[in-house]
Amino acid sequence: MNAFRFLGDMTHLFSVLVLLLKIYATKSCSGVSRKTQELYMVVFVARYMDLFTDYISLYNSVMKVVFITSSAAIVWCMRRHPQVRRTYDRDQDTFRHVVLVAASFVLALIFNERFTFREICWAFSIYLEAVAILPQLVLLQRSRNVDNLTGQYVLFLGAYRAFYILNWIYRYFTEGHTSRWIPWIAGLVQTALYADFFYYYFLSWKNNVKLELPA
Amino acid sequence: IDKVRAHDEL
Repeated sequence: MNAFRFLGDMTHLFSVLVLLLKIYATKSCSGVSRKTQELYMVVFVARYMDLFTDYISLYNSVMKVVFITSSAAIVWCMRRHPQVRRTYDRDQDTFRHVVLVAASFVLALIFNERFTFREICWAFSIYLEAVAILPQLVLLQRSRNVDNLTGQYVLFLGAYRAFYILNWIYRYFTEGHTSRWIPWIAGLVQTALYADFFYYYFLSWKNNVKLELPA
Repeated sequence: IDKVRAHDEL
C-alpha cells in the first residue's frame, strides 16, 4: 500500500460520504443520476466477488464492504425512500446505461487476464467503472443548477482514479515492471472523461460562480 | 503456472 493508493481510496470513500450526506441531509437526490449509482453497485459487486474467498487485508475487506453497502444504500434511497425518490429527475436521467453494461461485458470477454469467471467479472467491473460516470455527467449538463455537494461528489470521484494512476506508476517502478494494461487503459479513459468537468469546476471555483456545464 | 496475481487493489 503506498500513499497514492491510500489517498485514492480515501478520496473515493469521501466522494461516497459526500453523496450520502447530500441525500441524507437534504432528503433530496436532485441532480444525482440513479443510473450511475446502479452502475457503481454492479461495478462493486462484480469486482469484490473475492470478498469471501481471498483475504488480502482487513483494510481491503472493510473497504469492499463499505463500497458495496454504501452504493446499495444510495440506490435503495433513490428507488424506495419515500421522500428521496420523489426528487429523482427521472425524465432528465435518460442515458441508456444498459449499453454501457453490454459493451463492458463484451470487452471483458475479449480482453481479460484469464478466461475465468472471476477474471472476466473483474475486467468487466474495470471497464464498466471507466464509463459509469457518463449518465451523471450528461445529467449535470442538463440540470442547470448543480448543487455544491453534487459537484464535490463528482470532483472527488474523478480525482480518486487519478491518484490510482499515480499509484500504478509508483508500483511499476518499485515492484518490478509488471504491466497491468487493463486497469491502466481503463483508468486513463475514466479520468479523461472528467477532464471537461474538472475544467469547468475549476473555472467556477476561480470566478466564484455557480458550476454550470455547457450543454 | 504463475500464481494468478490477486487483485490487491480496490
